[in-house]
Order: sequence, then C-alpha cells, then structure tokens
Amino acid sequence: KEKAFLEVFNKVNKNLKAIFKELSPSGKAYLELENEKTPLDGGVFLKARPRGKDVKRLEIMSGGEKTLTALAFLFAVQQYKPAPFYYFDEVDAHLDDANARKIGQLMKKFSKEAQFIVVTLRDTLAHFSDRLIGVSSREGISQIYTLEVSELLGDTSEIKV
Amino acid sequence: KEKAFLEVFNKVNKNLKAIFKELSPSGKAYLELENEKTPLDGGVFLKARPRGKDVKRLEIMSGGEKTLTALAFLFAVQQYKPAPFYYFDEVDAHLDDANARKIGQLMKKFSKEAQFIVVTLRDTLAHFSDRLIGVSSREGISQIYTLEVSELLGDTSEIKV
Amino acid sequence: AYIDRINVFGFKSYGSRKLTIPLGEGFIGIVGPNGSGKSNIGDAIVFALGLATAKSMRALKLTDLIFSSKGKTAPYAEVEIVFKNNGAFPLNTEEVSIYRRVDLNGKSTYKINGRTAKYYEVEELLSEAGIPRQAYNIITQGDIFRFIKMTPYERRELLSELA
Amino acid sequence: AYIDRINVFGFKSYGSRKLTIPLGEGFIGIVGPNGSGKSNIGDAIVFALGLATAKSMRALKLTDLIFSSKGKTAPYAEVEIVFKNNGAFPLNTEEVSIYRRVDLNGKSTYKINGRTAKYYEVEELLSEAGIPRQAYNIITQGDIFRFIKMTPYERRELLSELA
Ligand SMILES: Nc1ncnc2c1ncn2[C@@H]1O[C@H](COP(=O)(O)OP(=O)(O)OP(=O)(O)O)[C@@H](O)[C@H]1O
Ligand SMILES: Nc1ncnc2c1ncn2[C@@H]1O[C@H](COP(=O)(O)OP(=O)(O)OP(=O)(O)O)[C@@H](O)[C@H]1O
Ligand SMILES: [Mg+2]
Ligand SMILES: [Mg+2]
Repeated sequence: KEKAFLEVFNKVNKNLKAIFKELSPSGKAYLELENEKTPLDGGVFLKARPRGKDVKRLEIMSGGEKTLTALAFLFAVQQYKPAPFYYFDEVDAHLDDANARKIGQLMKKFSKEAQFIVVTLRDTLAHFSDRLIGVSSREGISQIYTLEVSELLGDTSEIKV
Repeated sequence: KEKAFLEVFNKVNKNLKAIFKELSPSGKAYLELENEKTPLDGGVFLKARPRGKDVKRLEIMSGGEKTLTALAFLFAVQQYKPAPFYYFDEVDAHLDDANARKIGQLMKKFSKEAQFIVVTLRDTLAHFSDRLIGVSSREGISQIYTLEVSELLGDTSEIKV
Repeated sequence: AYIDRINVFGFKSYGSRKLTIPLGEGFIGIVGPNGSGKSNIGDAIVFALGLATAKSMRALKLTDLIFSSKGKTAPYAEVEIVFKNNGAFPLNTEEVSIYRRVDLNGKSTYKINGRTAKYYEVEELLSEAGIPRQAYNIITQGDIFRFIKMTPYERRELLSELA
Repeated sequence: AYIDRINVFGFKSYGSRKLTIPLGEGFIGIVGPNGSGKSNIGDAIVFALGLATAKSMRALKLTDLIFSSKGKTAPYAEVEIVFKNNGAFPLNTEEVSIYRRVDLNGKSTYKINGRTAKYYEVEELLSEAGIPRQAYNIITQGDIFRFIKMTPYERRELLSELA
C-alpha cells in the first residue's frame, strides 16, 4: 500500500518539476514527504521557489505565482492519471499576459489527452482553443452559440499555436 | 445620533443608485435598512438587481456582478466622504473588458477628488491612468521605474527594464 | 471519454426551454460578458454528476437552481450530460447519458442512459470512468487556490486516491 | 492630501537598499509581471500606517517583512510614506512623513515627521486626515468581495463611522 503511494508520489513529483520548469524557467516546484520513513503517517508538502527567489512559504507568494504553482500541480496529477475532462473557470484571473500564454500552451498540449473546458474573460487563453462557445444574456436568459476562434477581436495573427 | 446615521445612509444610498446605473444601465443596486423604525438596531442590506434579472441574494451573482456591485458601493461611500487615497489591487481580475473600461472611466472621474493607486495586470485599466509605475524583478529584487501611458503595448507583463 | 454536449431545461439562467450546449473533444473555450451564464455551465456539470458536496453551485438549496424570473418559475430544473464513451465507462453504449432533475419540492431524480438510478450508482459509474470523488478536475471561480491552501494531509489523500 | 512618494529599505522584495517609489496626485497605474513586487507596495502602505489588524500583509510575523534572499537578510525593514499635506493633517508642514521600522528582533519604531512617536499617535493622525480605521480605502488582492460578504451589521458600522 505504501509502495503504491510512493509510486504515485514519485511520478507526480517528477511531472511537477518538469512542468514548473516549463512555466518558470529558472524556478522550481516539488513535493516533499513530511515523513520519509513512513510516508503514509505524514503529509505531503508542496514547495515552490520562483525564479531568482528562495523557497518560501506558499502563502507569501504572489497571486500569479500561487496560480502557476497550483496549475503545475494539477497538470502533474493529470499527466499521471488524466480525468476524462477538466473544467477551468477563470484560472487566468491573476496571471499576467505572458504567463497566461504559457498556461494556454500547456493546456493545448494536455488537451490531447483529456477534454479541457476553459471559461475565460480574456482573449489570451481563448486563442488556444480548438472551438469556442459564446454565452450572452438577453433579459436574464442565457443564449448559447458557437464562435470561430478567428472571430475573437484582438490579434489572432500573432498567436501561432 | 440616529439622525446623523440616516443622513449618511440616505446620501450614500443616493450615490450608490446613480453610480450603479452608470455601470449597469438597466440594472439597479441600493441599500436597505433592516429596521426602518429604529435603524441603529438593525443592519444595512446591500441589494442588487443586475440588468434584466430579479433581485437575488448577493451570493448567487456572478464574479463580475459582485465586483461591480462592491465597487459601486465603495465609490458611493467615497463620493460622500473621500479618503485621501485609495489603493486597488487587481479589482479587474473578474471583470470583462467592457466592464473594466466602465470602471476605468469612473476611477478617472473620482481620481479628481482622491488619489487612486491601481495595480493591474491588464492594459484596460492602465490606459486610464495619469501616470504609470512599472515594477520588475531581477534576481528576486524589485526594480521600480516610471512609464509613459503611451508605452503600453498589448502586454503589461513585457516591460523593458 | 469526453462530454459531447449538455442538455438543460429550467436550470439557473438557461430559461424554461430545452437548450443544448455543444462541447466535444479537445480544448473548448467559453467566453462572454459578466453575468451571461458561463459559470452556470460548470454548475450544471456539478449538479448532474452529483458532485455538490465537493463543489459549491452558489445555491443555498437545490430549488435555487430552478430558473426563475420576474415572478415566474420553471416547473423543474433538469440537466443531462452526454459523454462519448470510448470505452471509459463499464457500459457498452457509444454515448453515456447522466441525467438529474430537481423538482419544486426539492426532490432529485437521477437517470443513467435513460433509466432511473440511485445516486450511489452514478457515483460508482463516475469513479469507474476516472472522475475523481473530490472533483479536483473541476476548478470553479477562485477554486484554484485550494491546491495551495490544502493541508499536507489532504494533499497526501489526493495522491493516495490515485494509487 | 495624497501620497507623494514611498521610501523603502529592506522591505519585502525591495532589497537591502534605499528605494523611492514615486506616486503623486490623480490616477496612478502600477503594472508589471507576476511576482515582480506590485502588491508589496500595498503591503508597505499597510505596514507603515499601522493598518495590519485590518489587512493581511501575507506575513506570519513582522520579521517576515524583512528582505531576505539566498541566506542573506537585511538588518531591518523600514518604510516611509510621504504625504502632501494640503491641510488634511493637523500639522503645519507642507509634507507629512509617517515612518515605521521593524528590526530583526521584531520590535517596531514609528516616526511622525522624523520624531519618534507611539502607535496611537499615528492612529489618531490618520483618523484626523480621513483615513478610515478599518482601511476600506485599501483593497488588497481578492479583498473587494468583503463588501459583498460583510454582514448587515458590519455594513451599518461602516456607515456609522462616516457620520
Ligand atoms: N435560478 C436562477 N434563475 C434565473 N437566473 C439565475 C438563477 N441562478 C442564477 N441566475 C443568474 O445567473 C447569473 C450568473 O451566471 P454566471 O455565474 O454563469 O455568469 P458568468 O458568465 O460566469 O459571469 P462572470 O464572468 O461575471 O463570472 C446571475 O446573474 C444570476 O442572476
Ligand atoms: N521578505 C522577503 N524577502 C524577499 N522577497 C520577498 C519577501 N517577502 C515577499 N517576497 C517576494 O515578493 C514576491 C511577491 O511580490 P508581490 O506580491 O508584490 O508580487 P506582484 O507583483 O503583486 O505579483 P502578482 O501580479 O502575481 O500579484 C514574492 O515572489 C516573494 O518571494
Ligand atoms: Mg463566472
Ligand atoms: Mg499582486
């Protein structure tokens, strides 16, 4: 039982390190066992050291750094054992444009293995989608329609996916 | 004492109604006394009815609707009795572009009466500022410099140092 | 497997009419103004798949999910999630439909591929198809920080469940 | 009144050097990449004006605010907020400076216009200048929803304080 857990822990940890490196080239994020000898007696810490900085408690990271670390962890789990679909609601709320683009690229890559349903208010992530659903409200009733990604205002030409 | 409270209540309520109307033209937001006879024995409710919809409990509103209602309330208080400065950190995180622009215009207007220090990751609000401060990080140490509003390209995250 | 489409009637802001939300394989972007009804799509998924203990649907009681406007209320709210199976579910249909309706009296009815089912049957089916019990594959607004805020023990639990 | 500039040394991400953040009248936008140090400006204001009970500075203890990197730590963290007075403060200087330093032992020192002061003197001065005690004029990341989440009584209190 402990053996099975350690296999998951090590694989997800390996994924996390690689994914975070992709997001924050000279930063790192990793998992750490509280209890190395008897892992199932302790917890699992999530540690992050954004580029140029020390490993600090997660709570003092900025909103964007927390978002990147959390998404990297989620993608690391998904890479190990994908759920059939993922639903993301405004996960780009606290990401600057450059980081939103990196997350968009990762989502594009991982959406080959699982369905990604991504709600966003900004074009950046939307430009990476295969298909777009538009939602509007008329007199309090939602209307649903399909959009072409090229119909997005803002410049689709500069985003080669 | 009750008289003084009612004067504040009525004035802020009047401001709130007008400001929210500006943000959401066929919607409304207002304050309501829990106890009409003895106001100071009860609380003050914040009620909102976004365009086309019924008055619903605040919690079931969308993230953007909550943000607009909260900002309208804050501006209503400010219009009655401005603090010397206001600091807003990413209040546009859950606003679509059109609403971010409306908030930018209101902030522009109210910044004649009080200093507005506005942290944002998106150009929309930044374009309304009188002056821009850029922040970047080199080896974990923050650098501060001034920017021209005209220097804003698509990206507030790709600032030249 | 993936969600091919979602059929709704009387659910939250979708009005008292049959409406189909087309999804499909790959990376689907959902866009539109504040308050238009984007997050309600996530709520529809959480509702139909019985994941409400893991996620908030911003409703104090189930009947809050029934469309109401200007005094009029829909007679019930129903959501049907239609998956393309691709061998993920232990059923031999090409599509797998999970349906839930809540009536004005608050009573829920579940259906799997059109026949009435108990909640635990839906729960088991989803677990077989790889949809995690704590629904960490569904990130609602603001929910992303839970991976940061969770305790080391909760994180260990999440990993153990994958084993 | 308005904040003309903020001088810092050893505070959070601003390093072990004297740094001036120029602000000034009107609408000032603060932009830059994630993690660059924008929100730390708000924390500097909250720190120096003694508003930490009303606001989080994302620090478990005061000494967390002292710059540290790669094993090295600044000897102390200090922040000076320089206001243009314009008659808002009951002092007859053109500028009003409110300063706070925290040492490695966690001890705080306040100064008003350069002379050492007690915390309650800073508190009274700010109150005279119209800076509210619950600091609702300072909205940190995610904090905007407090106006929605506050109870009807808290909202009544906020309005009473204005009277
Ligand atoms: N039972 C109901 N009947 C009618 N309308 C409802 C019901 N429940 C919720 N709504 C409406 O749904 C709207 C919220 O929809 P939703 O949260 O999906 O918006 P959104 O597109 O995600 O917006 P945002 O971009 O601001 O997050 C609210 O305006 C609310 O009034
Ligand atoms: N005592 C300290 N010493 C050195 N660096 C620190 C200290 N305290 C915080 N930091 C650093 O400050 C950074 C966060 O800065 P801040 O929250 O201002 O970023 P931000 O520009 O607001 O980013 P975002 O756009 O993501 O919100 C973190 O990376 C953290 O490591
Ligand atoms: Mg939403
Ligand atoms: Mg920040």
